[in-house]
Amino acid sequence: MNIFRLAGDMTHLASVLVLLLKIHTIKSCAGVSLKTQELYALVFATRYLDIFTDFISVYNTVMKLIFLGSSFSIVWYIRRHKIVRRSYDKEQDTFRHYFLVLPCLLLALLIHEKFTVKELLWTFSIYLEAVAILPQLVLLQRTRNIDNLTGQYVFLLGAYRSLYILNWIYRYFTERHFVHWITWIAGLVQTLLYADFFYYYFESWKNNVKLQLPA
Amino acid sequence: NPKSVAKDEL
Repeated sequence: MNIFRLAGDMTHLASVLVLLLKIHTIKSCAGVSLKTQELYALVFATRYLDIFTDFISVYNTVMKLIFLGSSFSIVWYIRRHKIVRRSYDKEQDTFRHYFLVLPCLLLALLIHEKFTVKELLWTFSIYLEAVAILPQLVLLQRTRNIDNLTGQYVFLLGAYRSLYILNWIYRYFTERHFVHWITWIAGLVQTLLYADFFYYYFESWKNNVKLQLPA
Repeated sequence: NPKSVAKDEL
């Protein structure tokens, strides 16, 4: 485990815990896209199937359980919690996320490493994670301003993906371990999606103005 | 040969 990988996992953990804490504490999910949260819950559910069959390490298993638990908790809060659900912006969060799920499913059926159910679902989860943030970014554009916790959430997710790319580069040069090109491309696409958000996030932070995304 | 895909990652 290299520092990039550990830092990446920690920022990813922070992003979901920050979001869960915000929703639990202020009993509000204003600015949060339920669609993105549902997509992430699906990403984890289809990627962590091996949690019961392949034991890699305590760390690996514990982190998978935390990610599964937190992502499904966030979906539960927004859908079911009597107070939180009132602050969910149904009219604005209209991204048809099925338009993301189906192409990822088809792509996984076309491009994969092994044609086994577990591998297909794993590949599907890699593709889906790359685009899962889109409903959230669209919602942020629509609601124009970003309350800082949602901004932090997207920022931490972007940081986690960037660190994972550094981790893959590091592993390529040290362990002769190469990441399958499928994972490379999906990971790069995902990170690039954050690039413009990063630009506006830093601009607003530098000029100390409220973060505004251009329409 | 090196393992191909990062299955030990999250």
